[in-house]
Amino acid sequence: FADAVSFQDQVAVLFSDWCHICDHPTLGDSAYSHYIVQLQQHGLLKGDDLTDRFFHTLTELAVTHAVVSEQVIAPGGMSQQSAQQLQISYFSVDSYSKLVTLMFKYGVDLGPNKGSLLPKILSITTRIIQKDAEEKKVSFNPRPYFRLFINLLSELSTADLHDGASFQVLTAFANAFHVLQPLRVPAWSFAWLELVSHRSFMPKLLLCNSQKGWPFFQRLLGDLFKFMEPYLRNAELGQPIQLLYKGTLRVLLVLLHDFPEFLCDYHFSFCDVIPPSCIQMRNVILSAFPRNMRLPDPSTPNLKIDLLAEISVAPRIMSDVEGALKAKQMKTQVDEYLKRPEGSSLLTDLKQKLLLPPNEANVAGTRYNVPLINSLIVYVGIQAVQQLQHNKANASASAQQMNQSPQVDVFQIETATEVFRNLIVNMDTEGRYLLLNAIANQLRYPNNHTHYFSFIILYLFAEATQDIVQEQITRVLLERLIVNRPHPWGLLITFIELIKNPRYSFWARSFTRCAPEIERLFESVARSCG
Amino acid sequence: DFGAIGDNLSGASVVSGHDHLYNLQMLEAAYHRLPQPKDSERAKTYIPRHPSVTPASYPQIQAPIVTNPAFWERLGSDTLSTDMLFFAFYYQQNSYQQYLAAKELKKQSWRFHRKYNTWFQRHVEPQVTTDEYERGSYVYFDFHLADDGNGWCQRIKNDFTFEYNFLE
Amino acid sequence: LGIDLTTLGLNLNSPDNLYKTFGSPFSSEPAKGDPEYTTPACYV
Repeated sequence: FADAVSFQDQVAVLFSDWCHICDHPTLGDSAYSHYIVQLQQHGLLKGDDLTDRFFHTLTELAVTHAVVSEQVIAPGGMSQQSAQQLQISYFSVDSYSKLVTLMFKYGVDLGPNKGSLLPKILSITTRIIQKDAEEKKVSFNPRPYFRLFINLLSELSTADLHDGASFQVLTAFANAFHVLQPLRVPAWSFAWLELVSHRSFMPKLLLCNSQKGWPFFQRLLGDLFKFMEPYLRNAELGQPIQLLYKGTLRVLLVLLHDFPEFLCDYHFSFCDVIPPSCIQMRNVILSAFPRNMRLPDPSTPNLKIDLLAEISVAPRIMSDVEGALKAKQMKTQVDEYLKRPEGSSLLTDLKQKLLLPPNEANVAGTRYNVPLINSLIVYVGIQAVQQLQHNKANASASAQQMNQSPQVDVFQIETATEVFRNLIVNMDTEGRYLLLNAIANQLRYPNNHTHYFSFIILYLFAEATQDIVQEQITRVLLERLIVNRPHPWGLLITFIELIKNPRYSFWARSFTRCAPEIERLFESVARSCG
Repeated sequence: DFGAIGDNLSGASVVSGHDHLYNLQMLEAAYHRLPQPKDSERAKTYIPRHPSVTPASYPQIQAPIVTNPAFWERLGSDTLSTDMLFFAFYYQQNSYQQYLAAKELKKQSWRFHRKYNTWFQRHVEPQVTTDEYERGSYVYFDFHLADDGNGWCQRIKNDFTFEYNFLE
Repeated sequence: LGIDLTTLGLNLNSPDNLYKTFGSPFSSEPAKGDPEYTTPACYV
């Protein structure tokens, strides 16, 4: 085996033998297991470097023999990006994947501390795909690799979801897909999304082992959003990115319908990587609510939000809310400020801290560190809500105070609110927009974050001394309401409160009548909100 | 172990060695090589339980319609249709057809008794119903081939107690 | 203004899970082949 060329030739002979066995109408399990025993006797399945080279060569052989002919069906030569119609025979890929699944089913053991077979084979396959894509670039053909993964997924992800082995299989694929994410292999993006959302993978990973697969899928969805972000941010949707975007929406709708709690629990990290302009896609995520929850119709007259049982329950947030704050070493300073505002310098240069260095601003397409703003707003909000609940628990009387005029609330959460007020006053239009977005992203199903942030955004509207602030708050809410459905429940009840409650004298604001179409727009949205 | 794993989602992606334009070009190329439906279709290997050679004029593979749930839902509750359901249930075990047949039998108010491996249907409302069981007259499908060649028919069992812990 | 999501070929009011017949993100064709099913051991 020392000589690479003869090694390749020998593996080619072995592979050809295997294909003949697969092709034979009556050969079955005994022939298969005999062949695998022979491989073991050749020392090819010891989990060492030879094993790697063996599977590497097999994979390349299987893929190479897959593409039989590439017919150019559109006029013009290969140079133009015409839709090549590939006539592909998958016999070689199917034979190879059959060999892998049989090894898995026969429990081929690579020996002590050699890890298990599947992760090894998947890592070899991911390396080949990355290398092939790098070398071939626009000529890279994803389909044989797609076929290989579909075969392995369909065979190896058993129906029994509670079996630990099944979870290992699914996470091995999840790790492989993370390595092959679109940012790393963009020419594989469509095949990637097909596989990640495949019914042999996505539902199984989300259903198995009491949600242990959720962080893996959250990471994959984040990989997809990160890839699309630069193109969605400027809404420059050529056909390819538009197809990927629509495909993403379809996957999100399946998640919204079948796994809403997953979207609920990870909304925070998804909002970090979905650009602010992507309002409808973000609304799909923010509209998710636990299946056992019944949402009262937001347009119910005199709806008493405060009396809803769920409104005082904290939502489950599985994302790392504090991560961005910690990364900027700001969490300690924020904690100290919330405990003892006097003497803290947090607010003096807070806006500066939220800006990106110029070089990063170019890449990010904004001067602000959006994940840091999101982290700061939600972290401060969580502290305030906990403080409120703490006070409430201590003095039952304060329960009434909660519903008294905002002054009393403000007193209890003055420090937290001061952070929002400081930013609203000191930030420029772009910064304020991102701040208000971070708040509006918490207006979801009935929970105590929705309640708190709804109160905060209305309070900021009432306390604003500049028209531009009230206009921007209105814009942030309105742009989320005028897009096609779905619309998050918390957003609807906040906007209804804004336009109905005389305390905000909304209709007296000049910007509601600044142009006939704007006036009509407000009226139509007000009507649709009942 | 529920926390976010691996790299935090926020922040500039550190994974890509390429710029946006390159990625868009590669995506464009991928757009012309989308996976096709046939790339996922796996040859349906129907392995007959007891393969035997039949004249070539006989169908050699399953008719696709038997894997279509709508076909099973349309089977009525007349004897012939019900017998088809029982045939699929008892003679195509561990197959999608058995699953669909069981689903349809249940919809037609048959209940599977785990101890007797037999489907029962209430002939009249049960005389006694408790949390543990119900007792009354039931029709049941006798799939045994009795030595007098009978069997494979529906019989009535009076005063039968159906214990719920045998209900599948 | 986004798109009318009901035109993406998914029955969002379906009482059943959508994932069982979800064929592809890029086509509204339902999935082919036997959907997932399990039969209890006592059926065999």
